[in-house]
Amino acid sequence: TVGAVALDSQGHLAAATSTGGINGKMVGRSSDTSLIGSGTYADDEIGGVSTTGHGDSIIKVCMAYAILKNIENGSDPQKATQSVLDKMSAKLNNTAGAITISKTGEIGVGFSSKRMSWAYQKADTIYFGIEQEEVQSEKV
Amino acid sequence: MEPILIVHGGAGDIKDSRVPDKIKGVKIAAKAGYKILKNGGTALDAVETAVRILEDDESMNAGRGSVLNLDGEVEMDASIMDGSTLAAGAVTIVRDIAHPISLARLVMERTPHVLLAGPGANKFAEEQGIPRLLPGSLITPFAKEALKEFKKKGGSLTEIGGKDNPGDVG
Repeated sequence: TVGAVALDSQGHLAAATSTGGINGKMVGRSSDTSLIGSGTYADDEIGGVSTTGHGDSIIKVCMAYAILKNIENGSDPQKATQSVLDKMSAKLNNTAGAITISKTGEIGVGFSSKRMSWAYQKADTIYFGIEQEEVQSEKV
Repeated sequence: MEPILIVHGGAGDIKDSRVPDKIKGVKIAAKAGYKILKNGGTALDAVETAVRILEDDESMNAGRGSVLNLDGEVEMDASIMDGSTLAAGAVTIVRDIAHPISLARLVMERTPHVLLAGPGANKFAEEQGIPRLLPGSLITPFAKEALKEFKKKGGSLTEIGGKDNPGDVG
C-alpha cells in the first residue's frame, strides 16, 4: 500500500491511498484502502490520514477516522495515530501503520508492524525512515 | 501557511533486501509532492502526484508491483479525499490501469458516488479515456514469486514479506 497526506498553503488538506491488497487474497476482496474513513480521510477542520497494513483489521476500527477523532478530542497527531494502532493490534492481533497531518501541520507517523517506509519534506530538509523509532534526515 | 506533505510506502514485515528501494521510493514521491505545494499547488494535486509516482514504482504494493490474488491477477483499490469539502472518491477491485488513484479522483469529481467497484470501475475508466493496459502488464516477477511462496508455504495474511514469505502487505 502507498499513501500521501498534504496540507497546502491555503490551509486545505487532502489524503490519498492506493494498494494491490494482500498477497494471496481471495478474488474479489476489497481492502480498507477503498473505504473512506478506514484507509483515507481528510477534514480541513481536523487533519488528514492515510493507513496501511492488515486491511481487514483496519476496516474494523475505522482507523483513519478514529485517528482524527482522537485529534479532535485533544490528542497530538503522533499520540492520536499510535494509540489507535496500538488498540487495533491489541484487540485484533494484527498490525498496521498510518501517516497523519493535523490542520496546523503537525505530523504523526506510527506503525505496529516491524517496518513502514515513510518520508516528508519540510523546507529544505527531507525526513524519512522505515524502522521503529527511526528518523533520518538529509538536505535536499 | 507552510505547506507539508508526507507519504508512506506500506507497513509490514518488509524484507531487508527491499528496504533501500522502499526508502528511495518514498523520498522521490515526497519531494515531488512537496514541490507542487511550494509552487502554490493544491493539496489534492500534491497527494495525487505523490501516489502516482508510488504506483509506478514496482517496489511498492500499488499499481505496477501490486501483489496478486489467488488466481494470480492484480486487483487494485484506491481512494482520495478533499478535506475542504469532504468530497471523496474511491475504486475497488479495478484491473489493468496504471493509476487507480487518478481514477478515484475522477469518481470524486465526475460522479455523484463515492465508490465504484470491479467491472463498473473499469467501464468508468474507459468512458473517461483512461487507457486499459494489456492483461498482466502490472504483474512483476517479484509478485509472481511472492504468490508462489504463499501457496507453497501458506502462512499469515497479516505479515507477508519476511524471509519466509517474500510478499508484501495490504
